[in-house]
Amino acid sequence: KVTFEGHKVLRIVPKDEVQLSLIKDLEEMMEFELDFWRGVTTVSNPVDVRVPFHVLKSVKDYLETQNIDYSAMIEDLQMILDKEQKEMAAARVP
Amino acid sequence: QPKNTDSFDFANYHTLGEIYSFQDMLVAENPNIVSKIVIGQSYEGRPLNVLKFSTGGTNRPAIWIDTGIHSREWVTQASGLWFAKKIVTDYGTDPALTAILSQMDIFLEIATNPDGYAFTHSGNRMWRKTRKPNPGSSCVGVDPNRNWDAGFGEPGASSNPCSETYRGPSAHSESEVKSIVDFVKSHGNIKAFISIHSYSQMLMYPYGYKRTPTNDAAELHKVAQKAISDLTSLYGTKYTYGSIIDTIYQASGNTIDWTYEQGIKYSYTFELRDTGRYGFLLPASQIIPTAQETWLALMSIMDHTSKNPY
Repeated sequence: KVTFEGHKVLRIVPKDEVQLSLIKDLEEMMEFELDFWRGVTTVSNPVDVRVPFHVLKSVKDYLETQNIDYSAMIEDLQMILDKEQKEMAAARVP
Repeated sequence: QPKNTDSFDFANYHTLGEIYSFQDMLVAENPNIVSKIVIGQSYEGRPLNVLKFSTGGTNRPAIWIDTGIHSREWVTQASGLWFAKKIVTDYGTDPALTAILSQMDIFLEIATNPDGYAFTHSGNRMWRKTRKPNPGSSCVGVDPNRNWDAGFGEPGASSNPCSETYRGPSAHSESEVKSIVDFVKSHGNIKAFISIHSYSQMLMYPYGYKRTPTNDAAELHKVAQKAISDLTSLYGTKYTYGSIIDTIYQASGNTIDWTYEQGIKYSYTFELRDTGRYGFLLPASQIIPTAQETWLALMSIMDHTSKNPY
C-alpha cells in the first residue's frame, strides 16, 4: 500500500502573471513527482500541490527563490490518512 | 453490515463493496421506484451500476447524475449515496421532486470509476485515474475526465501516461467512459447531465476545450446562478460559476463538453465543498452538510430542466 509519510500539501497563491507562469513551470517538472490537487488557474487563485518528502526542500527552495508565497495546507498527509482509516474502522464497530 | 438503507451510515466513507450492497438494498426496498442497470464493466471487470429512479412510462426524458469519476474525490461517492436515499425519501412528500419524477427519470451512477475507487481503499488513497495499463509505460490509468470525444487531444489534457490528466490513447478508450457514451446515445432522451467532482466549490457549464461560448450560455449561466444561490442559502458555502474554461482552466476531452455536443443542453459539472484545509480528505463529518447543500443546487437544475422542455 502506498503511504505518504512526510508528504505535505502546499497551498501556493500566485501574486501576478510572472508567478503564475513560474508555478506552471513547476507543474511541468515531472521529476519532482508533484501531484497538483488544484491546478494553476489565475492570479490570486490558490494552487494546492502534494509534495513528496524527498523533493520538499527543492520545491520550497524554488518557491522561496522566486519569492512566491506558500503555506502548508496539510502538514503530514499520512497522519490524516491514518485518522481517516481509524474513523472508518470505528464506524464499522456495532 | 447495515440491514437496510435506514441504518446505513451516510456520515462515513464506505468501501466499494458497501456501496454495491447499499444499491442492492435500496432497489430491494423500493422496487416501485428504483431499479439497477448495469451499463458495462470496468477494466478490471467490476459492474458499472446505475440506479434508475422512475415512476413509470417508457423512455421518459431523463436526468443523469454521476459521482466519483475521479476516484479519490471520496465526498462525491458519499454524496451520491445520500442523494439516492434522499430521492426515495422525498418522493411523494416533496412536491418539487415528486413533480420532476412524474415527468422524468433520474439516473445516478455513484461509483463511476470503481477500479480507481477500490484502489483508493487498497493501494493508493490518492488515486484519480482509471486502472488500465498503458502499453509502453510503467504508469497506469487514464484521466476519465479527459477521455471524451470533445476537443480530444487538444490543449488542456496530457499525452503523457504518467500525468494525472493523461487523456488516453483515443477518445472513449476507457470502458468506464465508453459505457456512459453508449448508454447516453442509446437512451437518446437525456435532458440534463450533471457530473460531480470535488473540491474547489464551483459549478461549471461547457465549454472547457474552447473559448467560444455555447449557444445556451446565457441560460446556463442563469440556471447556475440560481442553483448556487440555493446551495449557499443552507450553510453559506461560497461557490463560483461559469464556463469551465473561464472558471478553472482549459480542459479538453471533458465529460460535459461531450454531453453538450450530443444535444444535452443542461450539462453541468460540480466541484464540491472544500474546507480550505483538507482537499480530497474532507472529514467524514462534512459528508452530510456537503450532500445537503449540493442537493439544493441539484434540485434547482432538475426543476428548471423539467419546467423547460426542449
